[in-house]
Amino acid sequence: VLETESLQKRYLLGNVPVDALCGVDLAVSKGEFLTVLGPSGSGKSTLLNMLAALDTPTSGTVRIAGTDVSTLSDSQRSLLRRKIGIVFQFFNLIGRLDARENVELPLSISNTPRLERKKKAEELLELVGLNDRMHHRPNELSGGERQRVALARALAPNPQYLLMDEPTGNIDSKTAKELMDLVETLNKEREVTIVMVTHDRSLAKYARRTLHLLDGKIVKEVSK
Amino acid sequence: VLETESLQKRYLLGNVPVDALCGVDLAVSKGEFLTVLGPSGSGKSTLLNMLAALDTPTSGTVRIAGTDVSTLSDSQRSLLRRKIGIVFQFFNLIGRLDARENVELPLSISNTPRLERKKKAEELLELVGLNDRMHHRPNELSGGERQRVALARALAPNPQYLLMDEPTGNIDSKTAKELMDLVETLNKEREVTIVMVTHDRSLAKYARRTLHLLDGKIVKEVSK
Ligand SMILES: Nc1ncnc2c1ncn2[C@@H]1O[C@H](COP(=O)(O)OP(=O)(O)OP(=O)(O)O)[C@@H](O)[C@H]1O
Ligand SMILES: Nc1ncnc2c1ncn2[C@@H]1O[C@H](COP(=O)(O)OP(=O)(O)OP(=O)(O)O)[C@@H](O)[C@H]1O
Ligand SMILES: [Mg+2]
Ligand SMILES: [Mg+2]
Repeated sequence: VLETESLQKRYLLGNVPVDALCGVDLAVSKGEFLTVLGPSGSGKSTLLNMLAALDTPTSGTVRIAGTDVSTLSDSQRSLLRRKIGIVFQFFNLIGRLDARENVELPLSISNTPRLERKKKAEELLELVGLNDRMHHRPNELSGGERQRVALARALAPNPQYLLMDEPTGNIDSKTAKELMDLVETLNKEREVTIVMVTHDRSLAKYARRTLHLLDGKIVKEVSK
Repeated sequence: VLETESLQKRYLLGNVPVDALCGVDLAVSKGEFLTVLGPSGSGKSTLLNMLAALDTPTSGTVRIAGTDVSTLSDSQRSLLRRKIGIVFQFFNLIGRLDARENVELPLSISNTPRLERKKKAEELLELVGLNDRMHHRPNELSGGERQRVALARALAPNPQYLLMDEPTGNIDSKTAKELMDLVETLNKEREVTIVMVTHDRSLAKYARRTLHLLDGKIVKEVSK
């Protein structure tokens, strides 16, 4: 359901090229839980942005549910994105909205009625342990609380794909385990396809397959 | 050299009070390496902000090198801050400056000559492994690279105190070890006093003493 073929991404800094991805071939099947490990700067976040159709490759293809993303119009692409929940490495929460409003945002984009949106957002914030922080804005929350709001927002539209970039980087091990158990249940019960980028090797146990990225290439693959 | 007495910090959200710190007594001696652990939302970042004299307590005192911070004028306080290097949880890099300029910033505030600033910034960026990312702005760097720029910037003014909030949250274990070895050398050779907030229990081995914070109070203390 998620595929890349000879995927390359080259950034240009002034006229200096930086190759973030140098030919990545990847195939993730429906309901799979895949982990991506790799050193800082190896291209993990860049790969996630490609899989979420948020950025365009320099060359190569990205296919989501069999469709080549580069052939889609802007409106087709944003319809596709509604099926993808993404937890960014630095959250990208909206500063002037409170926690509940941030979680409601993807639902208001897809025209869910106001009361239903509100109820869904409150349920998700309770699920991640933030029932008494619903009206805090991002700068009134701790680092780990912001990360949990970002996860709740990614889950709001009941996505078929969940892409997570360091989902527990700012959270203690106990809270991290609770969140991972939640994510694992989604994977097992609702067949949500999950790609998780992490540095925390202890999280690799949740996934069936682990890819190691180095300088923009997959150098190792480990399956259980 | 760093002390707090019955330190309280209460935030007001509208008219709802949130107690982030509820009476913290702490004494850190010169050249000590102290780790602070605790669940998400327990008050760790708030405590660091108090120790860095960046925020004022609701009640209680903060003393840095024997001086009660609340008795200082603004200009005395900013002179004191030059001795303190801080690595924020989300870096607070300046978006329109590149990596080198961000690292130079504390040196330009203290009127270090331009060429000397430039050389020092380049040395530090090499030390943290970013010699080929010097002219990237924060949004042209990966998460872990930004974190390393933030560490290099905190070290630029040769601080006597180094306060670090999740210094390895976005970095792989190999890079993290290299950075921690660097920090440990500063502590042993230059007697830099270090307070490090982390969720990563494997980092506690670098410190002699570990404090556990829960709901704004110190609930446990472990010394080697
Ligand atoms: N401006 C604010 N207004 C209201 N509450 C706040 C504000 N800033 C922080 N808080 C609350 O204070 C508590 C402590 O926050 P702090 O950032 O110190 O936690 P932390 O231990 O660093 O957590 P983490 O490990 O998640 O970063 C949190 O529960 C947070 O919601
Ligand atoms: N806009 C940009 N312009 C130039 N180079 C960039 C840009 N964005 C990213 N890079 C470079 O591309 C490389 C890959 O970045 P990416 O964010 O994918 O790494 P990562 O594996 O997620 O690292 P981390 O674990 O530190 O978050 C990095 O070396 C980075 O410096
Ligand atoms: Mg990244
Ligand atoms: Mg914090």
